Amino acid sequence: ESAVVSGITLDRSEAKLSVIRVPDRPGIAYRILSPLAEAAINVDMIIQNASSEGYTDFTFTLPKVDLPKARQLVEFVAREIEALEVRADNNIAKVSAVGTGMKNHPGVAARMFKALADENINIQMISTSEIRISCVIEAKYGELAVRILHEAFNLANGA
Amino acid sequence: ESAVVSGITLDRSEAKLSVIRVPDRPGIAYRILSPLAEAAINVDMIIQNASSEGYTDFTFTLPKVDLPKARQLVEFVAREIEALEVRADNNIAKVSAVGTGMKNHPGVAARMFKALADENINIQMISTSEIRISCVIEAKYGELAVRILHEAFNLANGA
Ligand SMILES: C[C@@H](O)[C@H](N)C(=O)O
Ligand SMILES: C[C@@H](O)[C@H](N)C(=O)O
Repeated sequence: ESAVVSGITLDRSEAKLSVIRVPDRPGIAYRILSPLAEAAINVDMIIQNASSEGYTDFTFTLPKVDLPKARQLVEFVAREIEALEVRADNNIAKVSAVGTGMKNHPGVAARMFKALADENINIQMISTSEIRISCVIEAKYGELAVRILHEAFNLANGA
Repeated sequence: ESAVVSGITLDRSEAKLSVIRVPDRPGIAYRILSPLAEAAINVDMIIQNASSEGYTDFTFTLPKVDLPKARQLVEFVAREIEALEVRADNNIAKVSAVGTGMKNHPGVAARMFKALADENINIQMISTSEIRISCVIEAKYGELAVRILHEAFNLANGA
């Protein structure tokens, strides 16, 4: 699988906002996101897993500089939709394995997760596409994660 | 934002497996995924949101044909890691807006979510990258979702 991964990227510029326990019914995702779009806040990753008992969490990452404004907007919506709370986290890094045709190489994600686990780096969030596997981890592990992933995928440092 | 979205894709070939309430500690993601990789099961989307009280859900999509085998493997791991349960869903479709530089156009996701909400289509899962916003919805809404998203983004049908 090493041939599939062409590089490792690290993004330390983002923060995370989660709206906890939102009702899983049509219109909720729009209500959370549209004030952010109107405020021209560049939302990056959006992660929402399947619901349990009619509720789920709605999380997104964004530039750290936009966190105070975004939090204010989202807290207003959270109250309106009667979500449980809004949680912000300024202490994250996003590390990604980038490549092509990841879908047909299930071993790639397994290898990435193993490399992080072997260093005891906890994976807080996971989001994937055909060309990228992204893990959100604690910010302080960012450079270490990049180094071990370069090793895990036989990439020269700087790839 | 219409210029940013170049096409809408629909994938009806996948099923979803969720491992509910897994401990949020290093090694868990690897333990769930590695048996699947060893069985050469092509896992597509992996979604894991941030944890609450030390637990989170781990979800992935895969070809429907692989669901019985994958479910068996994952149920074994779920018992080992003392997750709450494994849930399978064979009734999903993945609809995606594809484009470039989505990150710098926050209105794109908002417009997509609004279009689905206006048709009362519930968004079960969301996963995004710079070039794609994917929503998992109930399978029966697949074609309708594609049609309304073509309209929402001013794309000719077939784009
Ligand atoms: C939670 C949120 O995504 C909701 N299901 C919606 O469709 O908007
Ligand atoms: C839940 C799972 O992702 C865990 N946090 C891990 O690092 O493996």
